[in-house]
Amino acid sequence: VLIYGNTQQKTLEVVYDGTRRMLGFRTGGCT
Amino acid sequence: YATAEAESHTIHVASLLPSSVCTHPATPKGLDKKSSLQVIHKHGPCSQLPEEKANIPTHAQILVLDEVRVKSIHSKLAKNLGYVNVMKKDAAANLPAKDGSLVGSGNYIVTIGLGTPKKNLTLIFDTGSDITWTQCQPCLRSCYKQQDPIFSPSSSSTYSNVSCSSAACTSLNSATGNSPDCSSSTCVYGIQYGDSSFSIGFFAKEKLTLTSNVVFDNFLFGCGQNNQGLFGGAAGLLGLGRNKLSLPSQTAIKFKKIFSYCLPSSPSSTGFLKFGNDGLSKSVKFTTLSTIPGGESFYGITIIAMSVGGKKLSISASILAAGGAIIDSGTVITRLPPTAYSALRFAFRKQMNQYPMAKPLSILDTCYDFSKYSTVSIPKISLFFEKGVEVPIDARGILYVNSISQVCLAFAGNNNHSD
Repeated sequence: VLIYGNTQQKTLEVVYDGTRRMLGFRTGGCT
Repeated sequence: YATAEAESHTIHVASLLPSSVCTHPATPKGLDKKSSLQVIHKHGPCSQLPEEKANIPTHAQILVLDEVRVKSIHSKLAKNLGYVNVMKKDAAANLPAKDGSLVGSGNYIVTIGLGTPKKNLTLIFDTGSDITWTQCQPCLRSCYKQQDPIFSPSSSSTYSNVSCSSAACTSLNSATGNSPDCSSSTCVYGIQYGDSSFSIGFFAKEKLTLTSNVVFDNFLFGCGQNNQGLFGGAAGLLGLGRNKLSLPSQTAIKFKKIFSYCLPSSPSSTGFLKFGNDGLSKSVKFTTLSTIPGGESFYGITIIAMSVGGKKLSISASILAAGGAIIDSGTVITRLPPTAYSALRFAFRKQMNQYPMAKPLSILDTCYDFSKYSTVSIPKISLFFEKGVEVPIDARGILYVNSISQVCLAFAGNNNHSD
């Protein structure tokens, strides 16, 4: 598998929605 | 740190080195802080784990551990799909054939409360595994040194063991990859990680306090009596996977399996782990989660394209999708199919050809010596997901810095197209 690791996730807000089976991203999520 | 230009980031080289001082905490926008925890890099100045500070691994060691975790993921998927030949190959690389889960060396930690009265425990934050466990007194067999006092069930008024005949005990099969055992009618869990680290103990229920206002009774967790391996000073693991024993599943009635996090830009700053959808920004762009056959606990995603310096790489979507894809908080470096990585590396090197290269760093083969520069310009990299979602990688996520004279492209290739 391709694995999207944590270095590339830095500063993004990563949203897991297990009920809707969706994954969200927002840049600048830590500020 | 960086000023964004059209297709590249301009970076002050001095800012590549991490600060030795912990900066102020991050907060999610519009946050209802009632359901939010701080996320901290295990080896940075914000971490309170003294054992870790005294034994901070080198970057090369971190990357070796990362490779073990990735091989463990591939091995687990191959085993579940019945790819015997692949398993033999991995066994030859000194991986245990019986890998119930992943290596427990994730880099980020959070603090939760357990028991009555509440005891704070610092746990490794892991979206790639399911059960939450902590070391427990009386440590019948073995406990490693941890920062927090070891949890004592006998001092808690809300602790209870799970019986062997319960459905929760049976569920351990899928959550850990191992059949539960039974001791005096008490369910015994065992979880082994890809690097041979493991935890064995009583499966139990306890009051879980995420924040002062968010408390769950009867949270199922592992009360470890025999714990050995690379967990550093953390008290255990927080399992954020998709199995029904994971934290998001057990708290689904309140949070509807919704959680979000932000990993900090450097070890000297903090991020957050937040449960529920209160305060979620409307600017979040959503793609579809999928399930990887044989790896149902993982969060599957579909990456359809990549760009470097604003230009899409000529990689077919079928190559990127060949083995599927997952997102994992415990893997450090993104692994791409070999063809995709070659294309990324070619484009990146081409746009970086004015800088002298440096020797490789473990699995990272594209490194540069920036010691003669005060600023450098690096191409922007974006990932494109299903549903038209473009995710630009932050400048801090493009480079992995060992030293100013060895700054590397923070991507690597898988060994096989089918991985």
